[in-house]
Amino acid sequence: KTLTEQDISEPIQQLEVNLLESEVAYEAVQYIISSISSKLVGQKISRTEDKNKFILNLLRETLLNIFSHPTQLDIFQEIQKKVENKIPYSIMFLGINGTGKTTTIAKMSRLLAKKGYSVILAASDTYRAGAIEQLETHSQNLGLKILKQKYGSDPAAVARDAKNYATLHNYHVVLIDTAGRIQTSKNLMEELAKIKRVSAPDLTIFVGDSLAGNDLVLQAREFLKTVGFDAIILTKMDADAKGGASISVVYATGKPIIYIGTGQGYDDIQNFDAEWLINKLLS
Amino acid sequence: RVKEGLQAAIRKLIEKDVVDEAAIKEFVRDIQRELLQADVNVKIVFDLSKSIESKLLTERTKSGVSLKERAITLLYDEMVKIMGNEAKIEPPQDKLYVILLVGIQGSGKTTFAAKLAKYFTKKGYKVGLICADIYRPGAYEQLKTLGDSVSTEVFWEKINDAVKIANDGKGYFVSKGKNLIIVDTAGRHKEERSLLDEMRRMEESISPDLTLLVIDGTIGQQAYNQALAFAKTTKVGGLVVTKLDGTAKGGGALTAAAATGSKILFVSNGERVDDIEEFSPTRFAGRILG
Ligand SMILES: Nc1nc2c(ncn2[C@@H]2O[C@H](COP(=O)(O)OP(=O)(O)OP(=O)(O)O)[C@@H](O)[C@H]2O)c(=O)[nH]1
Ligand SMILES: Nc1nc2c(ncn2[C@@H]2O[C@H](COP(=O)(O)OP(=O)(O)OP(=O)(O)O)[C@@H](O)[C@H]2O)c(=O)[nH]1
Ligand SMILES: [Mg+2]
Ligand SMILES: [Mg+2]
Repeated sequence: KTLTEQDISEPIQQLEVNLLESEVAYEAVQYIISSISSKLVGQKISRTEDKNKFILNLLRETLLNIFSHPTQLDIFQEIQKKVENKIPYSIMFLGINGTGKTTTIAKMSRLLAKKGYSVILAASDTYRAGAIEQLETHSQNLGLKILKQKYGSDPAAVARDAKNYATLHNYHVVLIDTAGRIQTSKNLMEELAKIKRVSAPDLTIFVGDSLAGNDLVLQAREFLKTVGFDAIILTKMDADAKGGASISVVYATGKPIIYIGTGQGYDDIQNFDAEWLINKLLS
Repeated sequence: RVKEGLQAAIRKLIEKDVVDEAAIKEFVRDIQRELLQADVNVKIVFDLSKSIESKLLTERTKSGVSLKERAITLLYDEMVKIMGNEAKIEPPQDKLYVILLVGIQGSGKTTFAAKLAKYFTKKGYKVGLICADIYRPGAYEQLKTLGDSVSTEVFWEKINDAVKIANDGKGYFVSKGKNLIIVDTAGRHKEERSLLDEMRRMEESISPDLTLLVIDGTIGQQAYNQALAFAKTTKVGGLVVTKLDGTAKGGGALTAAAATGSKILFVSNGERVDDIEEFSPTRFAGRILG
């Protein structure tokens, strides 16, 4: 038979609810269901074919398209290229308050150390209470060099000094921590853009909270537009996040998710696997 | 942008020549969209909108203006039912009052502890802060720095027992004549069994007069299940919603209120220790709906 709007209206409504409950942002849900609906109406399915199964396959295809849209990034390949030229590779981390930037930096340095790279930390959050002590404790736990100045000093200067130090002393990777900030604060976003201009990192990573709702899309878009970033890390997936946030943020920015945070320990970071996420969502 | 949402929906409704069933259903669908985009829990959105729809359908013979007022009143009343009216905590000044702060990682507990300390100091209470977070690197330094900025003493011990720290801190501050103690704890979520257990033991041991669940204003659909886990483990007596200086509408906090059966007491709208407000239901509803 040929599918009509009426045939699909109930399963599509149910799909909308399921996607929303799986934590996909409202705007991304509308995009997904309208893309599926337009492919469904007028579609011929055999009498025996289950229309729900047909819809599920279309959904899987639509989600895969969202995730395969960004150019994939092999971070270790990029690092290796610079390391071979004896130039340090620098990575800057940004995002709103409390998403897990500082903790993620600690996890990344563990990953890098396991691959044999030397890492230096730049304490460019010179603002928040306890920020420098927090990163310093991580550096002590992990046996890493940290570059820091006193609170209130210029974050861009700390980042630039860390890069210079890395070059002088042959460190492979510089990880730059920045203070969390709400993306609607013009001054703080300008400060961040300046830190990026001055330190010129090879890679900028947006760190988002997988528990965040529709706001994640607003955050990501504004950081992308005002400062720019190349990749995304979503944290706190161990809180039993359904993972819908990953769809929202990739749909909204076209940037790849490279890792997910799965806990508070140094090893609680995993490669992001779109197939795994889609299976999780559809289960 | 949300301001357009509800106002546009209402305008659409009353500008119709005939407010028939279809017009009401369209209005309800518009409301659902606003609430979903504000991160209110899906089931709550559908329950709330069904209730409004049935009431409006039986009253649609009203004139345009009164229908508009009716729609707004219904919506507001449904939300107040969930988040509560204004409610202030007014602890006695002549005996000890202990407030326990709990919540998910990064929600803003430590920062809020200092804000609350300043809030109560201004009201004449003698406040003490306890750092009972034994996990997060720099947790004590963070609370100590914040405590210094609001001239409030911070108690801490370099031991591996959060419950003992809280108890020792309580004893210490009692001996110092404090009448209001705020206990900051480590972030935790519903899957971390041993941390939930620590929180339960902490509450049993120090018997706080009030346990506040600190909710990140940006939280999405997970708000319900996470808040429920906290409410099952401790007696959540109130909520704090943070980071409302951003673009988050805070629907997750509304959801958490429904899940815990408790009221929103405070709003945090900035990083500074002065960025704290007593909860205002009109302002909060306005934020969600416009
Ligand atoms: N469960 C869990 N907790 C996490 C994860 N990543 C970070 N956290 C916790 O989240 C809290 C905040 O982490 P931070 O690293 O301080 O976050 P931040 O983005 O640097 O915060 P600001 O610098 O204040 O903006 C800490 O308690 C971390 O342990 C994760 O993947 N899972
Ligand atoms: N913009 C903004 N930032 C806030 C607000 N409340 C807290 N923060 C920031 O959010 C981040 C996390 O705050 P914390 O107080 O460390 O959160 P926490 O709940 O104690 O975190 P854990 O102890 O790791 O669970 C910090 O950067 C705070 O400055 C707020 O209302 N607005
Ligand atoms: Mg940080
Ligand atoms: Mg804390």
